[in-house]
Order: sequence, then C-alpha cells, then structure tokens
Amino acid sequence: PVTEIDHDEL
Amino acid sequence: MNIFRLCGDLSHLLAILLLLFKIWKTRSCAGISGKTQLLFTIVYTARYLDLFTSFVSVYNSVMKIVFLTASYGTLYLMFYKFKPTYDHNHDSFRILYLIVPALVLSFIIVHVYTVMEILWTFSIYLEAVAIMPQLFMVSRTGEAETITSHYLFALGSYRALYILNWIYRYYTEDFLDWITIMAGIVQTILYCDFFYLYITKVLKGKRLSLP
Repeated sequence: PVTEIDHDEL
Repeated sequence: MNIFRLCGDLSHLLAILLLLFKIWKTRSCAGISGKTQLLFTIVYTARYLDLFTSFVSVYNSVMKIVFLTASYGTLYLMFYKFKPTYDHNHDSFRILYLIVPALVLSFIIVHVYTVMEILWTFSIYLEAVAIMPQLFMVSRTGEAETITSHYLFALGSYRALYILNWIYRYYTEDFLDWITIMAGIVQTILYCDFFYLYITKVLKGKRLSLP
C-alpha cells in the first residue's frame, strides 16, 4: 500500500 | 503548533501582506521581481493542492487559501494592473535554472513516489531558491526601497523561525523531516547577506544600497 504523508506545516 | 512556528507563519503572512500593501499604496511594483513572485505562486500551487486531499486544521486551510489568493493577487497587480511599472529589464534571472533542478531533485530525493508527494517536494526545493531572482534584482539595481527591505526581512525570517520550530519539534515530538530541514537551511542561508545589510543599514534608518 502507498503511504500517505500528512504534511502538517505550511 | 509551537511559538516558533506561529511566529514563522505570522512573519510569512506579514511579508506577503506587506508586498501587496506596497504595490497597492504606491501603485507601482518597481523593484519587485515578477519572476520571484511567479516562482512563489508555483510553490504555493504545487504544495497546497492537498487542500483537496487532506485536512490538518482550520488554521492550516485558512492560511493556505490566504497564501494562494495573495500570490495570485500579486501576480495580477504586477503583470496586469500595474504592468507599466514592472521593471522587467532588471528582472533578468533565468528561472528555468531553478525550476528544472528543483524538479529533477524532487524525483531523486522524495519520501514517497506519488504525484502529490513529488509536487510537495518540488515546492519545498523551489521555495528554497525562489528568492534568487529578487536578490539578483536588488544586486543589479544596487538598492531596495525600505518597504521592500522589510518585506524581504519578514520573508527570510519566516524560514529561519521554522528551523527553530524543527529543532523544537525534534526534541518534543521526535519529528524529523530532512527534506524540509535541508531546504529550509539553504533558503535561510541565501538571505544571510541581506540580513546583514538590513541590520546594519535599514534598521538605522538608512536606505538599503549596495556599495
């Protein structure tokens, strides 16, 4: 499965 | 969210608003690099496509929308409304020299091979060097208006504050993202010369002019 990265900065 | 990141974001926001204010108030975009503004618009567009795919917080989403709107607004003012005041002769940096390497690098050093992730990485690399046409323009004309200097100082401080934020996050939550950290350091180093001039000249009430 492809990992989704959550970018929590702007 | 910590104090460093909040100050960084506010500094970033201040920079963008300062630029819009300057252009609107003086009805001129003299001394501003349209190429740097175009690069920043590409940066925000590539990075904030995730507005449609992931939600972090209302704060994040609002800031993303503000950055996008302001950057397109700046392009509109520069290339349409106040186009005659745009000093394109001095804005001669070749931006393909920045875009192509940033794009190539984002295919080589990236966390995950997905379209969104490559676009995000590209935006991080491009942002690191996006100020170069503007700094090149200041060096060519040998000066910058005071409000332009404030704009550049706020814009440079933003990533420097983010570096403090990453150090803080490393110790408090084990957060470590080498892509943003390395790019952020490069981005901040590019401003060092300007920071020196800003502190030694602009803060003492003098106009920023190069020897």
